[in-house]
Amino acid sequence: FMLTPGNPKWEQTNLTYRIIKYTTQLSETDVEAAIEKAFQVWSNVSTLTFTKISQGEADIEITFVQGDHGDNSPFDGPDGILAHAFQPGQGIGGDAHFDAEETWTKTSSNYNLFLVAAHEFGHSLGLAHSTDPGALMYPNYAFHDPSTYNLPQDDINGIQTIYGLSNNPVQPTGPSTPTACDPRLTFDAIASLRGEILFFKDKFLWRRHPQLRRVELSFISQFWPSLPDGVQAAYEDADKDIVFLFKGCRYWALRGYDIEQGYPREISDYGFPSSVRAIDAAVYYRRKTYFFVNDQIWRYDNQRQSMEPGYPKSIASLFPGIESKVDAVFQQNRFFYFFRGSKQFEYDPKAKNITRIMKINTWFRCKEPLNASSDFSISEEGVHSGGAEMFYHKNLNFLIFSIVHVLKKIYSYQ
Amino acid sequence: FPVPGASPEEKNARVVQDYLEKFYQLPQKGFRSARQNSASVIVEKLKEMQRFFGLNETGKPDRETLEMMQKPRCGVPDSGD
Repeated sequence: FMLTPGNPKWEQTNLTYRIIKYTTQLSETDVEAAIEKAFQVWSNVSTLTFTKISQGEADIEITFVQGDHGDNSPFDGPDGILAHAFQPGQGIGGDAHFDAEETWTKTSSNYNLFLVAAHEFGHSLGLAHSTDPGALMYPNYAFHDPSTYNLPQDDINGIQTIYGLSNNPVQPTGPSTPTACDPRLTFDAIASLRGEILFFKDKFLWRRHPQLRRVELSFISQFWPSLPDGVQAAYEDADKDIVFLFKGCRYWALRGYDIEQGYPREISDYGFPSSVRAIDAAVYYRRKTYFFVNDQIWRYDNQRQSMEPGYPKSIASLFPGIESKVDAVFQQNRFFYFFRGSKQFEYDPKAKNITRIMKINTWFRCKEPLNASSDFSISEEGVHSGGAEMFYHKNLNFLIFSIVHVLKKIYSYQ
Repeated sequence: FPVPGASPEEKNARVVQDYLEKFYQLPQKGFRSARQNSASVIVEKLKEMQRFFGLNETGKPDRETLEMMQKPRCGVPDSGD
């Protein structure tokens, strides 16, 4: 988080606000509800209180205006700049202005007033823009479901730095933005999409494009605003050009940026019994979809559109070495990549063995050499090779190569 | 004859100029001194913007930088007062 230069703050914690001019696109009741909820975001995690007044000068005055509105910061019409607010102070200090030419909503359509107002009030209280892409105070607009919105930890830290801790005996906490190179990182789900790989984590996803160096972190809602956070499993049916996402008993079909009509549907469509309430991971391979549920696996025949008889089977019986529950899986080239906790298992389905164990961040091109797996041992994971030769790391391969090379040299001299 | 529109390069240059003026304290065109007018000021401001958003610090208005500049956002500057 960042504080406004000069660290301006309100001396009193009981602040007043007044809505001077409303937008015509929402009812006054809806505007007032959005504004009140936006203030609650900040009052819930600090000692601040906000009281609405209808007359007189308020600390924070709110207005919907368009174009040049007399504060030397003209609005630019639809899109672009949505709103701005002033740091704490007298007069215009603390005031929040919203561009009247935007489409203001209380839904996932652009632009949700509650979310923009909550951000602007952060400025009204003394916060500057944060570089944390998951923070409310990040400069760019992103949609989140207002009904389940939790102020991120970065913003909580910011406001508490200015105004102190909440009076609540149990200090409020919020979600933190995951870091791609964090060695403790885990994934909810992974799927390929038209040559890219999507890594899902909470409300975020990373996009890894094979031809781009940078791995892009985004909110799931930036691509599919109506999808929930915390996707549990995902796979791409490349033959149909569709990605399927799973959460609990429901699943969604995505074609590019669009969610297919008729979704979400129930996972019982696939033939799961009612005892299966969620799927841990899924992967599509040779017109079959493999579903991982606890330590069991189900195989769906996409051509016959039915679950194959004889399933579920234990994961260990179909993928020796991958003994137990997995977080995520995807398939690339001739390998499956299984993810469990902060470890990743490269699996050769033909040889039926694990070919490498790696840290989870190898796909993110971290500066640290995170793909080293020398700290893993066979006994640590209790991996099963299925009777085939197992390679753990290129260092080990290099060592074997070196020994063979030296032996050859010795024999050649003899 | 129809008047030709601005080329994509001109449009991009305008986007960059406007964005850096609004959010990164780039001196406005009308008030720039000869020294401030140098391309290096824009490069430095571009790098500052790219650093803020976690982009590659190329100092060039590459595709991802331009995409970031065109996203809807708050009008409060990212740097300075």
